Amino acid sequence: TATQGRLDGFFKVL
Amino acid sequence: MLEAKLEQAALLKRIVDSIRDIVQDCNFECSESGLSLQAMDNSHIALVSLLLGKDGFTDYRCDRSISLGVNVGALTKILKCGGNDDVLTLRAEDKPSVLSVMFEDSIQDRISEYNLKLMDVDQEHMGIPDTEYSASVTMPTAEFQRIARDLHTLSDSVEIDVNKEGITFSCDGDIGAGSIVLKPSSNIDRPEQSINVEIVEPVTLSFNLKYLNHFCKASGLSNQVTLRLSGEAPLLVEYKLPNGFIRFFLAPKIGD
Repeated sequence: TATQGRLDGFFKVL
Repeated sequence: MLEAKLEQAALLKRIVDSIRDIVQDCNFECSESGLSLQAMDNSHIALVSLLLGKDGFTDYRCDRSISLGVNVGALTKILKCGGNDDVLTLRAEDKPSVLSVMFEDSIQDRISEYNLKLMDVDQEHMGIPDTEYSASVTMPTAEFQRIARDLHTLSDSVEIDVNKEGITFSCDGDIGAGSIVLKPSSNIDRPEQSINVEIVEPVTLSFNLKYLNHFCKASGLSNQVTLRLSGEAPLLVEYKLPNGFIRFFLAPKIGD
């Protein structure tokens, strides 16, 4: 089954 | 200090209603240009980004930038004390410990005022890169809400496929499977019923339906919603507001 991705990889902390 | 008046309390009530399942505590950032918010859910799966430009308010004044750390549940309780059609005024000092929320009901000649205790919210601010999306689909909010609700009765996740023929939502769960296909259409008499598909390349991604149903709480804010998808990037679900927007980003499911 597919695993839920996270946003951290896409958006960088400013 | 901040002084911001909305003609109808319903706007802020609906905005807060649409984020309260995702975010517990957040900072409302008030500046000369308006009110904004960016917050992620605890599991870092979804992010909400709100902009309410100053022209969206009847009156708006903010001399210097103020950060209002708010418990969303507490704000919801206070907003429930006002009527949808009440005029709403938010007030805060430059270094506030409370946010004043005033409701005016001109018909009943009733004025009520509540003070919400503010808090320090330690929050990371994320940079949202400009993304060239492979596909953008604009559709009636009610349609999107219905699809998210119906498919969630069958499964926890939905596969969204966009190609030049249209957009397909499909799911496969324990009790069975379902799919909905929407083809591009334009309705001149009722433009809010139109379905617009812009596509650079076909895209297929899977998402958690629980979050999509949370986002759909924003349906009362706009007649149309836009979904933007690209590669394995987060899905963007956007509702336009008077002089602003509320955007939800949702990380896709990976692999199968």
